[in-house]
Amino acid sequence: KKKQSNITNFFSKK
Amino acid sequence: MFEARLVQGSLLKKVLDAIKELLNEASWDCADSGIQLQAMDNSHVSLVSVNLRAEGFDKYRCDRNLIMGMDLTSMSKILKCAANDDIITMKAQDNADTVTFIFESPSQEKVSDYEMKLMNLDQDHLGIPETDYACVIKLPSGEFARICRDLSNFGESIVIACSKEGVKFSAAGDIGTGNIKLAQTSSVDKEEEAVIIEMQEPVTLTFACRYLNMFTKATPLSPQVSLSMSPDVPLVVEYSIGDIGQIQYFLAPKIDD
Repeated sequence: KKKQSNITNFFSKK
Repeated sequence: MFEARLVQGSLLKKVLDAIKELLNEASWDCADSGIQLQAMDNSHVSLVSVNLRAEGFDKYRCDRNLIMGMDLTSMSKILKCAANDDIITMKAQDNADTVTFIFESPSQEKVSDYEMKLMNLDQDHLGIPETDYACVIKLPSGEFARICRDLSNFGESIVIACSKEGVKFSAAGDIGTGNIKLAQTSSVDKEEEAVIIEMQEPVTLTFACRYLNMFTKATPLSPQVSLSMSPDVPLVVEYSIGDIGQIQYFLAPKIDD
């Protein structure tokens, strides 16, 4: 079973 | 003073159609170099980045950097009032709390203007690292839309597997499974019909159909789309916006629980 990751896990806040 | 005039106004209408389902509101950052928008969807699963270069406009003036926060549903309603062949101008004063859209018919015999309130949006901007992707797949945008639509009948996710043999899109669910394989085209009459695969290493990733389908709302913008993938990082789905810029969608993969 796969779960959806968040984009914020990959790109950090500027 | 900010003023941007686009003879090919239909491009701006298409950009709105390409983002309005994914984003409720967003800020347009206007600078001397052009207009940019970056925003995440409500669930923070995807990120949209729109870039419109100043040189792409028929007239462009931006004396001071300006952030125009807009309700995209309202902006879309206004752009629906423009005909496809209208010339569209966006105008705002420095520090203004409104933006004006001016639509001119090609013959200049009909001119409409619509003023819209701007919003103060406190949105995070994310830094997108420069990435050399392991696989870059270029394919006709209509083909990609069709694949996403067809495979959505089978499940909530699409597995994209890129290898030297080609690219395989798969979905599985209650009714069964579906697989669509595309090989690199050997020869095509038109460049936009080509499937081109540049691969450093094979990559297999899983993505939510719902988001892929929302990205394909950009299909009318460009005959080709590019998909960039590397292991364990977001997919990039990119469409060019005529010759004035591009729209990129970043989608976080589904990962093992």
